[in-house]
Amino acid sequence: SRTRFIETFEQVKENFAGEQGMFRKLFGGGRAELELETDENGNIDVLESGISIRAKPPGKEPRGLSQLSGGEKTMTAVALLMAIFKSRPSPYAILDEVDAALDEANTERFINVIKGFLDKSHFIVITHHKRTMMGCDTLYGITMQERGVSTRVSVDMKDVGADGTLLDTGAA
Amino acid sequence: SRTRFIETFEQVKENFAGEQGMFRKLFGGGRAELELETDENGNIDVLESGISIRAKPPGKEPRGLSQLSGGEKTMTAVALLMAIFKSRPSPYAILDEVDAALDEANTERFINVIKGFLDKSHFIVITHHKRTMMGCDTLYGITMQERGVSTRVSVDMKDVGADGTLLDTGAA
Amino acid sequence: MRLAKLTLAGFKSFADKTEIPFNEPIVGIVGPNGCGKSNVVDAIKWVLGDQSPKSLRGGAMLDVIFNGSAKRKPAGMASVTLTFDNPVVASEAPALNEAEQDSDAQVSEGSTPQDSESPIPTPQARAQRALPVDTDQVAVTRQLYRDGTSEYLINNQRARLRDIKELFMDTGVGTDAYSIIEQGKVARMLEANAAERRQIFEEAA
Amino acid sequence: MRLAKLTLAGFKSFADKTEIPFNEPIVGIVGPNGCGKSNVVDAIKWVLGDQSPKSLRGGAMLDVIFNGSAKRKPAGMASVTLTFDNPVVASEAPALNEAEQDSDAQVSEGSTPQDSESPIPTPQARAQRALPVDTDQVAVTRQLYRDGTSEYLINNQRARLRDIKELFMDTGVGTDAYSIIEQGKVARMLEANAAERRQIFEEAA
Ligand SMILES: Nc1ncnc2c1ncn2[C@@H]1O[C@H](COP(=O)(O)OP(=O)(O)OP(=O)(O)O)[C@@H](O)[C@H]1O
Ligand SMILES: Nc1ncnc2c1ncn2[C@@H]1O[C@H](COP(=O)(O)OP(=O)(O)OP(=O)(O)O)[C@@H](O)[C@H]1O
Ligand SMILES: [Mg+2]
Ligand SMILES: [Mg+2]
Repeated sequence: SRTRFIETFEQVKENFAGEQGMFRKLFGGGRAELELETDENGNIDVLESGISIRAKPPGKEPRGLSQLSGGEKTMTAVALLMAIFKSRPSPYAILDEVDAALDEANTERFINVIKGFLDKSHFIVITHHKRTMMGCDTLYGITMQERGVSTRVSVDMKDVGADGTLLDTGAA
Repeated sequence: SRTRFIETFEQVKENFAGEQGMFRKLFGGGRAELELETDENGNIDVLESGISIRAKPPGKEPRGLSQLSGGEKTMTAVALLMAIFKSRPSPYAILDEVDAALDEANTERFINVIKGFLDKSHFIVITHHKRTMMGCDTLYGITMQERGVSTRVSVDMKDVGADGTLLDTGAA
Repeated sequence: MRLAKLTLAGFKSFADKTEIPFNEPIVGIVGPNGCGKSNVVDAIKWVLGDQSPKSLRGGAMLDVIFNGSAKRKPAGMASVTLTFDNPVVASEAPALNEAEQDSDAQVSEGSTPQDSESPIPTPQARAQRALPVDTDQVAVTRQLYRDGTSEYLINNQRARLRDIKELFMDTGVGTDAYSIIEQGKVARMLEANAAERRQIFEEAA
Repeated sequence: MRLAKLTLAGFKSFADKTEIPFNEPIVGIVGPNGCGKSNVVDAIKWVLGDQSPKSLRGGAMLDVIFNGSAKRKPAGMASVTLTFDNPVVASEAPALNEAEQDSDAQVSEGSTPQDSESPIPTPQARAQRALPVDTDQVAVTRQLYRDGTSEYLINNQRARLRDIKELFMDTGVGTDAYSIIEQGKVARMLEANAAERRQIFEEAA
């Protein structure tokens, strides 16, 4: 399990922080790092040590993850997630309003990255953003025509208003 | 300070959970409760006891705050905030992407409630939602025309795309 | 192996039987606040064996059963079924000795009618499926009654939680950290400390 | 008393001097991810005396100084000024005895030129302002140099943090919980436990 862990870690590191990695794809440049933390004597114990992340959006010099903005943190987390996904694909991924903090340009990049994974898995994406909805192959609306009771309605892109609202579903 | 605390608490309770309170205004109905928690003997010690909140959106029977949805939690928190605001107005309020989890209908109600407070204070609202932008009296854009350096640009509503993006700011 | 559909009845706000098909690569779920979108995610976590009421946003496990609305009485039971496509994927067969080959061919001919398109497994290519159940679809069901009794089913046959866990071993399916991202949790991956992050990697390894 | 404008220079990503006027009831701040919107909120918290680097999303307090970009060198100092309107609000004057009235009238005539519209405070109505500084605007400034020295100024006169806190006593201005809601914190008010919630009430009381 030691070798398995190192192997996975190295793969994810490459998928996340490499030249063609997810971080550079989502940010259109910049640099990221993923390292196993050393202990106080400078040694790395593969089975125990924590994992540290550094993220540098293009043209910036942040002093740590805490200086990143809300949107930058989301994009970095999505890059890490997709890097793990790439090395250990799962038949499905469920993302519940992952795009809440993203502006339109980043939402666009997020959807484009997801589209690169469809050979191995499929995605279920819950969103309020019109741009994300446009990237989906099919949309299902969950509404409460009767108060307190959820029902599923089929939604066509043309039923979605410019701001992402479902037109005419008569939700209670 | 004991009487002062009780007085504030009672005022906030009325502003939050009363018939004309903020909760019913933001949810268009329903019922909320704000209570001082009793200790194991059933007594209330005003200076020590915690504060418990119950929220019941119209037509639903949630068993506690944890069953509320992301948007319902935000609206309940905003209702509480505005209730505190009403009893202890401050000259300004700064809200940083408070509307991130809200759908359009709730964003509309949120802005309308804020508009009811303008006699006592003014608001600074950071948002990506077009509907919130439309409720503002003036908009300032913060962009990075030069990578890594923030500048302020004036923004007219007509410069804002249907999905809330700033058109033509040439952000890096 | 892919998700085919989810069926809910009496689970949280889904009082009536509701089916959500997943027959496209990217399925979007949309709708107003508080209408039940995240309850769909909870349903998938629950049927895959999640044992923690807190992770299902409730106080007690019974909170997953529809507890009534303005016009409806509480339900007596919650039931969720997750159906997977489990097609035959012909794969390189390891050379089998004679006796084993014969008995194999007999078993699979008898137990399930193969799809007409997929070939009867010839002794050369052993029928492989992603899930160790010899059917084109696998339906996993979890039920909970008001009196607290609960049941798991695989293709309508009673099973235990251990069987469900074994069914999905090494397939990447499960309620672990990296394939289900709950609402509000995305930035938490970064805010977690180094040791918690390690947790996510270990699940992936 | 109202917020009039915020001026930043060398604070976080605001390398150049930037002014943000607040002359409307609802001011919206918009822009792409990572461009500096939340840094504006940090600037307001900082100038009002926030002492915690963590609450300003940094590691050390020096992290608030512009630390360079692809084309620029790090700045040597961060400076933020928050200007408040502090107009005279004529109010019911408690009846003053004769001697006190005379000395009062003299002081205010001499120290600052009153707005031409606002009446010279007559002995009946004592000139009251929301902030205990006798000027129509009050500018609060905080500066931090790379070598760690920091300064507070009120209307360009050196002051201490204690003076700033006293200036805003009982006005509702401050970095407390209910008038500044940081990004991602709104739902936390509900998730906090009962004791933490009490904290918010105490600040308001
Ligand atoms: N056992 C139950 N019975 C009935 N209703 C329930 C039950 N459990 C939760 N609910 C209701 O489900 C609603 C929450 O649904 P959910 O969290 O899925 O909303 P959502 O569509 O994700 O909304 P948002 O867009 O705000 O995130 C709540 O209003 C809650 O009262
Ligand atoms: N001392 C500093 N010097 C230079 N840049 C800094 C400094 N501190 C923070 N930054 C930069 O400021 C950016 C974050 O800005 P901020 O959090 O205000 O973004 P935002 O506009 O709120 O974005 P979002 O919409 O994603 O929330 C980061 O990219 C960070 O690198
Ligand atoms: Mg939700
Ligand atoms: Mg921000």
